[in-house]
Amino acid sequence: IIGGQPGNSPWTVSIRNRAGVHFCGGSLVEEQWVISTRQCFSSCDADLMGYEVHLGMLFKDPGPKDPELQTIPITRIVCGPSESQLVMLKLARPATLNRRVALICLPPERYVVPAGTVCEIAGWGETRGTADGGVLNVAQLPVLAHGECNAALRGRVKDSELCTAPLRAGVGACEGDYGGPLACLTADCWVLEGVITPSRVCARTDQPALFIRVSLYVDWIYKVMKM
Amino acid sequence: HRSPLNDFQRLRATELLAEPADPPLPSPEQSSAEQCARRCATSLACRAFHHDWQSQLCQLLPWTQHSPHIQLQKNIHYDLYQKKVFLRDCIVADGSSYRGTRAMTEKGLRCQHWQSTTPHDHRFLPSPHNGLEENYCRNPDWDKRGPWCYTVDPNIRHQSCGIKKCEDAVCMTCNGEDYRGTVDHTESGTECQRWDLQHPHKHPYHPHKYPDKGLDDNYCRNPDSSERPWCYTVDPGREREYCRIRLCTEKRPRPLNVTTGCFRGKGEGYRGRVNVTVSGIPCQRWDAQVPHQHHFTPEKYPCKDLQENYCRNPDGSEAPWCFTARSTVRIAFCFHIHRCPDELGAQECYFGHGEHYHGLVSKTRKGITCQPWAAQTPHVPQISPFTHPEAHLEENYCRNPDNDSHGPWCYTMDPRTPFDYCAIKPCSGSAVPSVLENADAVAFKECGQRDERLQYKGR
Repeated sequence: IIGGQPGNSPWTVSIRNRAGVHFCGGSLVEEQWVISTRQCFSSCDADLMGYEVHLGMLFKDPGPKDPELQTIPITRIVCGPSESQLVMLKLARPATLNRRVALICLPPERYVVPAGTVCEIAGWGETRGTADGGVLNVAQLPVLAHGECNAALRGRVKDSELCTAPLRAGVGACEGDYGGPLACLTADCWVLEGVITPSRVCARTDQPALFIRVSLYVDWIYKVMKM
Repeated sequence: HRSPLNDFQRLRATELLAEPADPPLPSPEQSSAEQCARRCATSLACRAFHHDWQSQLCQLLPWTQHSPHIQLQKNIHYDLYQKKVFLRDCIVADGSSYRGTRAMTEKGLRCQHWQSTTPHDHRFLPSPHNGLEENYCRNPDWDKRGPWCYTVDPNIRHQSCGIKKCEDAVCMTCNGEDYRGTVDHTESGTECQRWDLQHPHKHPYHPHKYPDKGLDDNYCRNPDSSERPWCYTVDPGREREYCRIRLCTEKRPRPLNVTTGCFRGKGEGYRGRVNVTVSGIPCQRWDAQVPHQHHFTPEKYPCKDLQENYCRNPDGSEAPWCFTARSTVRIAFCFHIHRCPDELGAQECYFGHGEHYHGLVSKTRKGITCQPWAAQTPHVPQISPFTHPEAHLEENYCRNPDNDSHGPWCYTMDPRTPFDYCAIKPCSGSAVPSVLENADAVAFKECGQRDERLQYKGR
């Protein structure tokens, strides 16, 4: 996260490959399910044997004796509808919810986040020197109205994308944060409104940032978990 | 520090089926796989053993998969361990330990049975110790040329069998990532440690964690994209060492999935020209060692196209990557390169959500065949012709019985994929109302777990 600060985001998970290297983020929506982005995975039937999620830690590389750290293997990947760029990851066992690990709510189907809502991104990705890259960083970004966003990006914004306004200070997600959450506090609930996807440039000061609009795929999410 | 299992080749979830033996086989005994291997290794009659990993029962066997009237069969309860000497079709050193079943000379002559003294009389008669079985090629006199036999041609007394050395039998291409031969010693002659053991060296390359790397037994492999195949050694003072394996002289195979504008899978075939990380840092040239020293040089990895400073994936990482030109950031993935589309082209189209689609498409967008709606395997359906009789759930055609907003779908014949959407797209002009047109205010009535936000307390 560029332009952020160390913080707490108990639904943000670190996705690790077989070598134990963090390569993407995700969000815990059920005790045994994580949402992330398709871009992070080689295919919809990738063999994820040896891949894990790490939860409950603040440090990117906590010690093995960190009492809060939970390490859970990933057993399955399910790709979302075409153009959603979402994946759901099933965990080998449920995560234990505690003060460091929590679920994030899903929005109502097709819910549109009001413009101006201040939401939060979180991740262990690249900070470009703006913060400590060894801990979880969070940053606030305001939601931009779709019309304004479309104008700024010359009509290239899809309904399935959610925009946040660019900040002069240069705030945004970067490599290593992809798949992580855009969480918005609504009526005392933290709700997963967006998923971070790769962009060509991180934290632009002159263009909105785009996220996957989760509310368009909530029906699919529930269907996968039910099936 | 070698394990007795080093002499065996393991086949998981497999057993050897034989006709009832006379005399019958000894009863299984309780022991670990290593103890069983030790017993079998010291028994002349034993050539293999079954090990029941749940009950820790072990049964010694006098045959292998190459024995007459013996066949392999899947059995989840057993692992089958067979002595390597009876399975190898190559030789180690002079081949005096060769116990394979080659029975023809290098010039195509059939071998004479060792038990027979015609057409050629000889002194190499079979015994329980010398392995002179049937008419198989053997090397009872440590001939430098390797295993040989007497021939059935009265004019040619004996001839070499021309069996290759194991290090030459299977060659490797590129850096040997795909090498699956049977070399199990390093270039200094040290025996390799088994990949499924953690002694004498602990290591992260568990076979079950890397199922695509071929980490079988103690054979030389290259699971980490080193320059060439290697192994952990049985010498506690030497953790790992390269193996000597012949480089194939045939033309180098073209990598799969070569792309330039996008990448497929993990992007190992990506040959595009993106050379900047997503955070704007230029990539370091592959032929440079500054600011980051590394071993991924173009000369050592000739198949990986490590040109200039382009994003590449020479080591099977998640995506193309590069060393960066900034000293504080060693490596960055190039996730900003788009993935190539990997879905089937739409074969038909549907209106609305496709709830009235009654077409004949029966494949998912990934090309997997749909499961018949009335079937119970591989997936037990929650929606079927019985639960939804009005939904026209015929055969295995794509349908939308639950008005899924993402279109027609089906259960699939892939056991790992319960359901998926189909190779059908919305018909042009069939617009579902935009989510932005009906943005009603929503009152949140329920709440998830309240965040107990902690103040970050510093280090």
